[in-house]
Amino acid sequence: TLLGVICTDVKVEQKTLKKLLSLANAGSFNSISVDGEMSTNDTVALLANGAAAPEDVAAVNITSKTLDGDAKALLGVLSEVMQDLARLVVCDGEGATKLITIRVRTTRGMESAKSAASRIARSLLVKTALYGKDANWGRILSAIGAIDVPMQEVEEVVPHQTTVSFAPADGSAPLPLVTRGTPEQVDEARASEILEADKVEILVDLADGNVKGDTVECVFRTCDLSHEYISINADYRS
Amino acid sequence: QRSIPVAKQKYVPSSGSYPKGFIVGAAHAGVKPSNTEYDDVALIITRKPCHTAAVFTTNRFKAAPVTYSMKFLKNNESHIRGVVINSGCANAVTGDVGMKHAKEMAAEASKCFGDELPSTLVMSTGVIGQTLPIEKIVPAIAEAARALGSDHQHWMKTAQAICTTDTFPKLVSRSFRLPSDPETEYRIAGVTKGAGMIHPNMA
Repeated sequence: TLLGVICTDVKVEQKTLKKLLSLANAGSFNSISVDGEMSTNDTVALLANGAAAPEDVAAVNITSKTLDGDAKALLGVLSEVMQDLARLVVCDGEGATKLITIRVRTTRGMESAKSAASRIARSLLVKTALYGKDANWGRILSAIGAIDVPMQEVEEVVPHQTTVSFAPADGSAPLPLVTRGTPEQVDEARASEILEADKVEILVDLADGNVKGDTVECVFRTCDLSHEYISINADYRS
Repeated sequence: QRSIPVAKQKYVPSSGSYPKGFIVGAAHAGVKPSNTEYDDVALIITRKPCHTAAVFTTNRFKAAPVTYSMKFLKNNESHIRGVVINSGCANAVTGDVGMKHAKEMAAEASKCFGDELPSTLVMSTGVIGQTLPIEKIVPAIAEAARALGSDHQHWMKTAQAICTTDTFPKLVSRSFRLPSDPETEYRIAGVTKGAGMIHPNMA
């Protein structure tokens, strides 16, 4: 179960508070997974008491369709705090030894990016391969191919436009594994080096070479799956 | 307090900047029989009731505190005093008695602040399918209400008290300014918990 309480002393108009929480939650707590299990108790509350606001300062509110001014600044701070908290949850995943950041880019809308990222994050075989430091890209493709986004007219996943790489969290050069559906000659030594670290990124482009549409990116965080997860949960009795 | 594995200590802050008007605290109830020493009840309170928003699980078997808080928030979203939280038992799949216990937690928390009517949200986490030891939790809420404070130690104790299989308390805080009012320093702080049964899809 995920519980969260965020408190601020800013004065915020009620509807705006709900909107800001919903937006910040989408990119933080709703973009993580430890074991793919949704709890019966997940709750995150945001309280804004205005205690630091001078009397004459108006409440932060969303005045236009696009967020601007104070509302945009407050969303930035709130998103940062919630993403930091969400990351701490994944770092502490039961039995976790690695923080895995999955970045899925596509021109076919955020929903299919998120569905693919979430599907990779829930793959027991991807998570166990990463625990074993195995650059098993076949399992990543298999997970992507199984996404359950209702098939629209436009294919969500096109094998010859799908590119997958591993990247170290230190920002150095990614290691291509599959480019537009064709496997690369993987540099095993480099792969092992990347997978030795406690932070790994999986980069997926679902529309590599597709020129139509704007590219969106979903960032989803998960952890690897170890023997310890089973030990902890084999005896957490109801 | 629980010991924190060396590898995880880098995630635990040693100080923070905490928002004005919020007081927090924790107490030991012994919700799980095996817990004989650690705090497992927490209160996060604002001196003046305030605007509040929340997102909840979309799991169809919503726990009693979720159902209670969803309903309560719908009718009181601009006038919330805070949140009362227990760890060790989820109060989930517990039928009518579970809802009764969630209400008792809210009533006890509100009573501590002289609020005639309930004014807090309720959260629970832990084992599913067991009823809350409410007779232990109610006095612990009163004890937590006597132990409230606004410094880093109080926020840290609160973050610790809501943990279940977590190996370290999760607490983040920031100070910031807003473009329209650069003279004023504002602050934000958040606590969270979670280590298993984690794939939220809250709305």
